[in-house]
Amino acid sequence: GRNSFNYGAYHPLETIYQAMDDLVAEYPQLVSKQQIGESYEKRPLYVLKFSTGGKNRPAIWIDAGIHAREWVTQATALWTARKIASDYGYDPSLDSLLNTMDVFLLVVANPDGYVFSHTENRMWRKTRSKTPGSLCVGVDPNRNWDAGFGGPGASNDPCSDSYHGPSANSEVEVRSVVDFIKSHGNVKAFISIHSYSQLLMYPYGYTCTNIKDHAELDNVAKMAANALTSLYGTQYKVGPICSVIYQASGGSIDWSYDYGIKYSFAFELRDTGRHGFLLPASQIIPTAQETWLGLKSIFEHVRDHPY
Amino acid sequence: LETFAGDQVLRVEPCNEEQVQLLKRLRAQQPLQLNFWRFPSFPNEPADVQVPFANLQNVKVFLESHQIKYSIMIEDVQAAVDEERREMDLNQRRER
Repeated sequence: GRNSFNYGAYHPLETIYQAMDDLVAEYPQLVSKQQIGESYEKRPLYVLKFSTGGKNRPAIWIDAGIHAREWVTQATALWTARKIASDYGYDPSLDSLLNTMDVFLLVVANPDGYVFSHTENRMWRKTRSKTPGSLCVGVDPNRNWDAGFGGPGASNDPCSDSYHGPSANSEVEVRSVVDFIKSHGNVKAFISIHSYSQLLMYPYGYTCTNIKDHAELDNVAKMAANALTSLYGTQYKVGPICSVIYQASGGSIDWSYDYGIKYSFAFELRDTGRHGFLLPASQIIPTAQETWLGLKSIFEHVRDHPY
Repeated sequence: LETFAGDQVLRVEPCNEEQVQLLKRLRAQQPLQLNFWRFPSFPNEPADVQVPFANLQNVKVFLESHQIKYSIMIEDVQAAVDEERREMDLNQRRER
């Protein structure tokens, strides 16, 4: 881009938000910023909207970093934002997508947790909401969605890293996304970006039964994983959340699928080097580059299979 | 600012349902302050757990006494965090 922003580094929240503003300023015809709510600690929740015009077009939703410590996801989202903006007009596949659909990208889904992971505890995963009667802070925001809430694979202990919270949507970070998706009314794909162990998953996590679109989503995910692998050979495992990683209730893509958004997927980006989410900064851009190929493969399928 | 000097991340590989259940019980032990990076789920699926230095011996003894296979994924978490911090400082200076 025109500015000197370093996409190959990890940044504090303020720098990410500034980079989002810079992108909007650089591509005002394509990119805009919308605030969809405020975190528990009153930080704004911003989505970038990529749109070439038209009212209430079908849309693709992407969020990153709901688990605060998975820094490569927020970094990948920011890189992806610039990729979408800079490739529009040059990439026929992206052009045809954006000529019919909008893309919404929540770069930092859990800003309180992200700040806390930068300033206090690098291993922080949850929100920062307070639980009455407990000394422990925070809810796992990916156990807080209204999808088998409180079931297997979530904890009712406020001190646990997978605490599901007092009720579904109790976390304002989750509720804000739910409200946005519902009020939009025309979201056709919901993609959540995490990082750990290279997985591409689809519903369900709260139950180990197959969804009715299992065959199609499995096929889409395999195509996306192959596209991703083609760049650097990074191997992805593909399948439903329950069998690919573990049973987990209250997850975002289970909610989106049950809400009627057929194309619901979750990425777990690479941790080559066995560092978990402590991925060396030198791997941010390669991770983002390969992920982009996977995302584009999903975009193309969604674009070509309206429902 | 929380530090993790001497903390290790163990990759634990339960080979049957009984071992999975043992890991789930271990996870519920609050005094051990375990931070599961990947939760125990099914036999032959790895679980990754960050163990505070003070509890390393207890956890390793527990795993070994139940013949649960494990390896050390990260030798010293603080060293990894320090390296990351160095990279960020370097990158910030580079930008300026």
